[in-house]
Amino acid sequence: FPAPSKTQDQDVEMVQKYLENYYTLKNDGNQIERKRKNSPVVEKLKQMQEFFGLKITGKPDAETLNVMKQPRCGVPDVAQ
Amino acid sequence: FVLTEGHPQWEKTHLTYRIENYTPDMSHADVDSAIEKAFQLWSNVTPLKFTKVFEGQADIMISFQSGDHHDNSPFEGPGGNLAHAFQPGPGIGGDVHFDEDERWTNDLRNYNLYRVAAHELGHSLGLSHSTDIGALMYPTYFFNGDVQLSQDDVNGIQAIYGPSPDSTQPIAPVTPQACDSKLTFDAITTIRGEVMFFKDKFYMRINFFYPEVELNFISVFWPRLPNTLEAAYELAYRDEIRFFKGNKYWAAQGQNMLRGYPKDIYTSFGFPKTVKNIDAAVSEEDTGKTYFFVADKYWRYDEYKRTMDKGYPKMIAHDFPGIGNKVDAVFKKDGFFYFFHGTRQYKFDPKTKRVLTLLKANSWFKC
Repeated sequence: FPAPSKTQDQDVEMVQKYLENYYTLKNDGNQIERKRKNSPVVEKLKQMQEFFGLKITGKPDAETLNVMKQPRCGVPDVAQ
Repeated sequence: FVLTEGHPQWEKTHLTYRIENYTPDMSHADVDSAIEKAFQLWSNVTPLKFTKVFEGQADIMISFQSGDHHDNSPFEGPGGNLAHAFQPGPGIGGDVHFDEDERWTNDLRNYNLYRVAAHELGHSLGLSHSTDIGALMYPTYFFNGDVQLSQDDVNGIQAIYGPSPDSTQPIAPVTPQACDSKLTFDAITTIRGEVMFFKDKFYMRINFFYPEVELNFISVFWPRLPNTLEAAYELAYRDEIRFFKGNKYWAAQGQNMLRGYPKDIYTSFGFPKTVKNIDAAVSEEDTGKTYFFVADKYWRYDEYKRTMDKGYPKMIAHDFPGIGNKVDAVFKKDGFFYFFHGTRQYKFDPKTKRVLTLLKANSWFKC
């Protein structure tokens, strides 16, 4: 089914945590920062989408969220 | 494959490992066996040898931990992060931690310890995550019953330690690349308006709202299908897909495998016993006729009457001029047949019985 237009809040949290765990996103706790277009979240999302061969949108679309929900290894995908 | 940053590696080829504690989910013997088999995968293709010790500090310490276990990466409860391992080095280097909040098994249920251990030991030896979905070192968990190093994994570990001194190295599967000009297919079928290509244990899928070619394991959709299918076709009016290998075939509706399969092609379709397998198959929705291609001949089967039409088999070259004598795969779309043989694809018009275009087999992937 088409993904809901607005990513649910818990998905936002999941995206943030996933990128902190596996794509060395710094958690500076800055809510405003997260909303900005070229925020590090967007850059790290693109990095994750490229790693998994997904469409590189910088947005947490359904395909991207689906991969993030899959059980996986705890080692980061990019060098610390 | 990716070598861990800084290329850490063990300077010796004889390494020790110790299982510090055991999960209550499995017997000690099953845990020992899973870990031993996981080490064997890597020692089979390198000069490395692993010896199990029962006390003291081993090079690779293996343990089951929960939550924050005082290394730099706490576990977060069931699901998500299953395990982690540290790169080669002293102390915690090489160690493997499994999340005890997961259920560990030695079968198909989540999560198979042998499968996860095989991945984590790749980290213990100096590998990072691979972007090859067919590689053991791919980050996400997937298990369909067999655990083997892919060629990508072998290339990675041998880039660090070199090959095994024993010349007999196991054949490692290679993940197909959509834009490899030498790509060939085992089988192809339409499915609910899409086209699905099969190669070894993978499917490749194109759908028109998503430009990237989707590549994943066939068993993601149909866990009980064998690898390396030989033919497949869609029976649209029954919303069925039929998969062929050897003299057997399976049927599915969407992702649901239909009960009572596999059946044999002799009883179901009336093939003579001289036919050992089907090379390719395609069904015409408007006529209910299914064409089966076997070596240089083809049969036509009537899906409504459920009998083979009279006068068959006939020569492929006679009724499908220009496509050669052998077919690997075929599907029908927008009134045209697309025949595949090796890296060639023939767009064939059944009305005029002419080949309209000669294409590369992977032309649908817009490389």
